[in-house]
Amino acid sequence: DDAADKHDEL
Amino acid sequence: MNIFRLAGDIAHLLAVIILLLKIWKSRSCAGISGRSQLLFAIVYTTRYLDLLTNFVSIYNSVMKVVFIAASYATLYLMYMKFKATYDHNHDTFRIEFLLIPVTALALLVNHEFSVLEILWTFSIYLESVAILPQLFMVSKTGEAESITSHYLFALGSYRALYLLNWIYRYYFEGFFDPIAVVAGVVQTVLYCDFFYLYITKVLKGKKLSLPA
Repeated sequence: DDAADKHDEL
Repeated sequence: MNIFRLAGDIAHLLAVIILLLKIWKSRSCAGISGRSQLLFAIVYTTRYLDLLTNFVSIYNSVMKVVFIAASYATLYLMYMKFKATYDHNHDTFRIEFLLIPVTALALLVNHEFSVLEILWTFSIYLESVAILPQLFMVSKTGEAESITSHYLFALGSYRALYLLNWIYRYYFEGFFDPIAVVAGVVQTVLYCDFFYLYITKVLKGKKLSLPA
């Protein structure tokens, strides 16, 4: 989900 | 993880390493804006607080730690170890003109009104303009050493590659984060003038100097 994407990208 | 994202991360890592090596090898931080470096340290600190709350992958955690550590190491070299070489007379961009509007915007335009989310948004907005003191310094002195140009090129390429990553993800994963994308576009646009000079001058072996 988008919340996880946020933590994935640097 | 797609190729654009990976290339972006590598460019980012390369930029940080080039800067540290430049300062360490020449024992000098001449031509580097301490104010931009201070802003980058704030950017990484506020964005990567999620190291404490979310685990994504080893790659993700290592990169975040490296970016935080490198930004503080750069500040240490500039403001402590090689302080005498810091060209503060030319580093005069008023960072409160960036910090105040960016803070206001992060409080107004965010995904969720929570502390971590607002700090993440703040860091995205701040990163988009954090290079301005450095670009201002280059324009003020009218030139930059080649190694500083390589640093700026790698750092600017990183967000441009992230833009390609977001286009890819929009088409293939249905992912779209307007805050990151708009800030990323602003960040990349700020480098355009520099990219032009880099390609037309530095890559042809000339020093980056601005017309008087």
